Amino acid sequence: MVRTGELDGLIGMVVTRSISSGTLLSERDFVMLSSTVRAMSIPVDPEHAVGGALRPGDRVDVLQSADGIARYVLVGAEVLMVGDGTGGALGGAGRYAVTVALDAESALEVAAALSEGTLDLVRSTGSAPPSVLVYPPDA
Amino acid sequence: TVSVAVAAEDISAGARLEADMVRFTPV
Repeated sequence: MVRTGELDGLIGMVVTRSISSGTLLSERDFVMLSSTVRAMSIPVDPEHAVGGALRPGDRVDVLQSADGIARYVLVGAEVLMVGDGTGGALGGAGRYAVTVALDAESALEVAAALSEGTLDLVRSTGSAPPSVLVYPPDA
Repeated sequence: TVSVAVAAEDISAGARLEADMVRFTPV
């Protein structure tokens, strides 16, 4: 719960879920985006995103697969928000989407990956970075 | 009794929090 006096620290932070009028607010409902970090929503079906179980604060890797080749396009990105597909700012027209923090170059790579092939989001919270970035290795 | 924050209006995910989006209620 957010008490009187704690609100000032939350002003300007980004809301991580849609909140109905009258709902108690929690600090977990907010995330601070720095001025140097970009946020990008990745539209993906829940079955390609840990069954829809991702939550703000999770770390994810983004994989692209096409023509029998899979590669990592983003590793260890923080999940900022998860659109549940029911509408609102992130859900759009009923589409599930996961918003991640990334830099400008990574945003370009993800945008390019979105334009072709299939994307999968893999929860990597607490995991070591992958040692193999492309499969098959000689692709 | 303490006062806790509740949403004064419907707030969409992705919005930046502003003071007038919040009111306090005693619990």
